Amino acid sequence: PLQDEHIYQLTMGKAGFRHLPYPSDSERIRVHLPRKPCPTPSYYPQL
Amino acid sequence: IEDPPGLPEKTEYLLREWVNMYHSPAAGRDSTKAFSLFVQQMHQQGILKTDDLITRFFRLCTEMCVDLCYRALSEQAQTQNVAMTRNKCFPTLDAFVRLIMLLVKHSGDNSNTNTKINLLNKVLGIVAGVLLQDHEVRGEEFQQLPYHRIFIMLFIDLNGPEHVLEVINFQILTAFCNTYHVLRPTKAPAFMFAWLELISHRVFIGRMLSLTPQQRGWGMYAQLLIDLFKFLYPFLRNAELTQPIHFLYKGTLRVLLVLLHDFPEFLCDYHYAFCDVIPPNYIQMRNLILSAFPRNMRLPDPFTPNLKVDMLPEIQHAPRIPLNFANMITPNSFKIDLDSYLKTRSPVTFLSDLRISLQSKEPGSRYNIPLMNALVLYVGTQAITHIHTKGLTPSMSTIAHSSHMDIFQNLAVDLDTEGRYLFLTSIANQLRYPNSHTHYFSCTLLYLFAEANTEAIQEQITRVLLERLIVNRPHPWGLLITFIELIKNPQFKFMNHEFVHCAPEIEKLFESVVRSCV
Amino acid sequence: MVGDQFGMVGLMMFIKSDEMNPNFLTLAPGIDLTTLGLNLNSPENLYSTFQSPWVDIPCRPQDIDFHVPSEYLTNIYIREKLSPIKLNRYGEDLLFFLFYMNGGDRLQLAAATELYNRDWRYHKDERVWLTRPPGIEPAITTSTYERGTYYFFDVQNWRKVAKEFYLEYDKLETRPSPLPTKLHYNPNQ
Repeated sequence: PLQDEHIYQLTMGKAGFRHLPYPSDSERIRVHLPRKPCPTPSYYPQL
Repeated sequence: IEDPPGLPEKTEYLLREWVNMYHSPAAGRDSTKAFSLFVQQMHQQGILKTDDLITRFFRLCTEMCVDLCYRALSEQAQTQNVAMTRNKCFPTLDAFVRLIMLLVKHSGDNSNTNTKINLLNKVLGIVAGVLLQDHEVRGEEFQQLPYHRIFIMLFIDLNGPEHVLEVINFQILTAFCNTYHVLRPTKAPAFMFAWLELISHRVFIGRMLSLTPQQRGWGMYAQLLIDLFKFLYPFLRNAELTQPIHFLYKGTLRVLLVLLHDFPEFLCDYHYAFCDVIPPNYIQMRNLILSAFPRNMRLPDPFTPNLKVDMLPEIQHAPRIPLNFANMITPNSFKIDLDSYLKTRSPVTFLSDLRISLQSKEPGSRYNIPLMNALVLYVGTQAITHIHTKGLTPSMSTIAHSSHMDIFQNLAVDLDTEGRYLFLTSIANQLRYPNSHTHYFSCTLLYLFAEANTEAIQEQITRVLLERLIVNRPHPWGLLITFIELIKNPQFKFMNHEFVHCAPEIEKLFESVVRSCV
Repeated sequence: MVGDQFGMVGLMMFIKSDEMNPNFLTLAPGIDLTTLGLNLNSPENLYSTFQSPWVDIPCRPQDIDFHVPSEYLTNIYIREKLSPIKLNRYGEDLLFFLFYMNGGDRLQLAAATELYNRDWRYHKDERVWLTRPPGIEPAITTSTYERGTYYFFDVQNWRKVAKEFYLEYDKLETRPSPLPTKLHYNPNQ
């Protein structure tokens, strides 16, 4: 069975999961062409 | 001890000043002009007078940056405008980071690098301290944003092409690894997603595993992965995963795949330490690590008819294991008896006491798995040395009738099903790419199967091999050649065993392997 | 046979419980690791474009910070004075560049819309942009298809290539959807 500390870790992990980092959080601010992710048609090239 | 009166106000004024200077056109290249002006202001305000004031200044700045983020994040709860939050926070956070980088770069003179590194360790420690306190006080309201941004931008800034920083790069890496170890998921679980993002960032991996000479970053990076595996252990072992843990597990697999593809030698070197902290039932993740092999090695197809494993050139060479696993055999009295038994087959009670020695007092596990793993690898490596000193090479005949094999056969016979499963798992964890350990432990597993005095032993050997084969790829080369030998070699009469026919799908699976072998 | 979870029957039960209990992470057979978005056959290293453990696509080139001489960076003095981006003022070459370099981004949609306005059409099956050469009518035109010579934009060689083609109208993308106002900051969020 999970110990109390594991239950605490699960609870806090859930809190972290609600505020996931975004890829652009690891990149310098780009003034002119900031990322604006949005769903584009699947038949458009994604990569 | 409370801050001196007026210091918070002074700090807020200075931080605001710096942010404006950092973003002003007059800041100059890498903000150096702004910095030289700002340092004078810090002097005038007496901030740099004592170590204590500098410490308080950085803590107050960190807390102010954090507060700014929480205010912006609380507004985001209404607006849902995520970009807005980042646009509000990052200019201040990035300015604060640049100030830290410039202070580290310019503190002390260039010959005395200790001042620089001490300041960096201090600042990282302060940010980590604020994070841990925030984590504890806010609980589930904790947010990783400010800390993640500070750490990653500071790391990128300190790894720029600056000679002054290049000279102290290893100490910079060490400082960050220490900080990330302090903030490991078991200590700050609400920060764990940002934490894995930080340690898998392309610049961090590049520095730790590729650019740092003589692989000096490998041990520290391995420690961070062990921190991650230790966090996952209790949840993976129960296999009942919440969505966040499942998400973290998938993220971990992605990072391991990058390491398998780019740095297989790193996984080869530290496989032993990783297997100690990966739950036995997390087969695919363990297979991924055990499948790594040196890039300059070409693995013969395991299905090659009449493959002569013992003729492969690499099979004689011992794999690198930069870990003193012998030291993990405790207590010392047990190690002394073990060495004595290996040499002289005495004390004879050693074998009968073995099962007790391997029991664990840890809640939730009956056996001491790290001790089991260390014992198996230690006895196996001693056996290989022993065989080589006789001018022989490991084979089904040369490994037999030795004190080493006494121990393995005793464990196979004397342990209960759980203990035997863990023992056989320890052996199977050595079945990797062509090397002397893979060869010896492959022979050992086949020998234990051939010499088994009960079918249960043979069944459990089959179980340990099969559960590793039915998961998705990758599969370690040593596992495949062992299983193929077990099925193909008539000496083992494998297909005659009852457990091979225990269920139609199992029978079909074996037959498909037989067909691919034949 | 071994009666507990450490034998063959135990393994069978484990496999079956995986199937029955969705909460059980699929331990056997585990995850198909080729579906995690990493090109495991890539001759290049993966870490230098690794975007994040939570995202199954690598970094785009423009997402990776490289330390360049500060002279290369937009000078802080003129940063506020640069004219805003207006795609209707740019040549086709730049529009195609923005379209192919900004997968999954608002800019890709904007570039597609501008190309559409200039009578380029995106073929959803061929996944290529094409247009009628100016002044050349198709040899055959019906209500559902036409046949003739068209310019295709060849991404590999980065130029327009004339080609005979049997064009079915329903394979062409209609006007690209209007640009979203709400920004999904993070696709995987």
